[in-house]
Amino acid sequence: MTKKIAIYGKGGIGKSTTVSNIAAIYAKQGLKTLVIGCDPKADTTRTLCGKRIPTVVNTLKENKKPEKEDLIFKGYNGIQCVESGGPEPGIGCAGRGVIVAMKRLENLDVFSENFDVIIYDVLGDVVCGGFSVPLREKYADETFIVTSGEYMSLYAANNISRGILKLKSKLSGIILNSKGTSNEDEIVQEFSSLINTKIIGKINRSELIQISELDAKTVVEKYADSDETKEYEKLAQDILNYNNYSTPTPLDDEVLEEFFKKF
Amino acid sequence: MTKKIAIYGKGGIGKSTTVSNIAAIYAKQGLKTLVIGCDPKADTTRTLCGKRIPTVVNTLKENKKPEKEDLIFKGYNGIQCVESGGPEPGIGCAGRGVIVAMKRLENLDVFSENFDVIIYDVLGDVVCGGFSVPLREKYADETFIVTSGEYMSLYAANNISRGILKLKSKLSGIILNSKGTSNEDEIVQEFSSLINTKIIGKINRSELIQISELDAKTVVEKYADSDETKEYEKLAQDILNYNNYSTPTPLDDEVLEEFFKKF
Ligand SMILES: Nc1ncnc2c1ncn2[C@@H]1O[C@H](COP(=O)(O)OP(=O)(O)O)[C@@H](O)[C@H]1O
Ligand SMILES: Nc1ncnc2c1ncn2[C@@H]1O[C@H](COP(=O)(O)OP(=O)(O)O)[C@@H](O)[C@H]1O
Ligand code: SF4
Ligand SMILES: [Mg+2]
Ligand SMILES: [Mg+2]
Repeated sequence: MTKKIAIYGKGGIGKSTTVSNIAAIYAKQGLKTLVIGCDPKADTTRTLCGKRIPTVVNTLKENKKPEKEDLIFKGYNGIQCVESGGPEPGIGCAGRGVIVAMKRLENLDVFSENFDVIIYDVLGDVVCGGFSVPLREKYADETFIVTSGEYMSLYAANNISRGILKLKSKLSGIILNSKGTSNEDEIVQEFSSLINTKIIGKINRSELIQISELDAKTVVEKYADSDETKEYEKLAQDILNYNNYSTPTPLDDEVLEEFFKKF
Repeated sequence: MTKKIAIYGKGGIGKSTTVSNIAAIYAKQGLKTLVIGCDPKADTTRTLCGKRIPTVVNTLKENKKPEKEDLIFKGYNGIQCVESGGPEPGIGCAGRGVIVAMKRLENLDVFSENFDVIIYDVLGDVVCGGFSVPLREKYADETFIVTSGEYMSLYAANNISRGILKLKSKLSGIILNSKGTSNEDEIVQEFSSLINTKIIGKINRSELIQISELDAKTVVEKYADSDETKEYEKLAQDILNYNNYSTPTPLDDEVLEEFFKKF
């Protein structure tokens, strides 16, 4: 029974960092894992493969009939990695790369292989066009939103939960990727319950995570015995074992503003 | 001769804060000013009108034939304010609100009124669909990008300049909205010249700006004699007097990464 999860959140909030590190944990545990980057930044899998891999969109420019090995690249501990990529800004839909990538992987029967875990890392600044595909087309069964205690990321989380509601999908939980701002835990805790979900796990802010990234590695690979790795272990486990979800109750913009102001 | 400028930048970087404050300066100088919010967040004009105004998209749900006064609201010192709004996340294009708003204002002959300044505040996390309209359709002649020294905002700035290049539009300059990170001035200075533009002005990080926002006012209105207001005065002047622009030379993702790493 493949665990298919989509990770959404504001740009820069820490989706790729979270996705790559929990994927590394799953791979260490011997789980057959597929990571699909659905962010035009196309850098989700950089720390898993040690460098940026070719995107599906760019590969298709040169090769009209790509095989699996032209689109999927093996990374740390055999994790299979795909980057959708995106069209040039200003032209068509930024999410078009995701639509194209999903179709190609579908046609190559990638989704019928027996992966233990499939993780989608999806841009969440807008929830439209290709970026809603993982939810809309049921490529993912569960959605987690990465946020910090900052207003901007909560605004995005609220917006994403509107998309989830609209697309009749389910919200499994909030991943708190700490920025260390004031009252952060309390703010995110209360926000989560206001939108009818809960915090599934928390990752503390840590320089080690950034240092590993500069070395194009996950902290799980580079600092295997660190507290940081233990945190990702716990989060990966909690996500894997979690089989609950809810229909979110997004807040009106004014209500979200008022909520945030009282802190 | 109407000065028509578009302000782009990553979500949360400070576009609305910059736009509302320079608009307030123009209005204080007696310039007939129109501010058009092109961000689904629809809060560009909140500090100019003292509260959130109805968006064009929402107004159209109830009123199929809106007049100017249903879409344009007067704010601080007579500034005329419009919020495009956006469709529900997950449905259609997030930028659709901008397309709809522009058409409506066009049909009501708003653009043929003799404004001295028209400022577009545009989401820049993706440069597609409606969000490229201010550039594509020549609603704006000049584009400025707001950035800080943080990688995420520079990545977005670089992406936006790709959109500008693709749409055969012009980049007038970079507005440095400081986050106070290390080597910020140097990083943004060098980035600007690498993409063939320059820093048009800088706004320092200041609590006063946030305090004013909590009071739904610009710092120009609430703290008229402050250094912060003087900074916006200088920026507004420099933007108004600036009549230069360039074709940007966006960097490849890898080149941008390397550039950032050396700091
Ligand atoms: N818990 C953390 N501690 C320290 N730095 C982090 C943490 N999570 C993310 N970062 C850093 O923040 C930046 C943005 O993270 P990233 O995962 O690329 O965001 P996203 O994929 O959401 O755009 C990266 O430089 C990353 O190293
Ligand atoms: N120079 C500044 N100093 C302090 N706070 C700022 C500054 N510029 C913006 N901010 C704050 O940052 C947040 C995001 O700014 P905003 O203008 O809404 O961003 P955007 O419109 O780009 O999404 C706001 O809370 C705003 O008050
Ligand atoms: S659907 Fe979303 S990603 Fe696609 S063009 Fe519209 S705003 Fe851009
Ligand atoms: Mg990412
Ligand atoms: Mg804004």
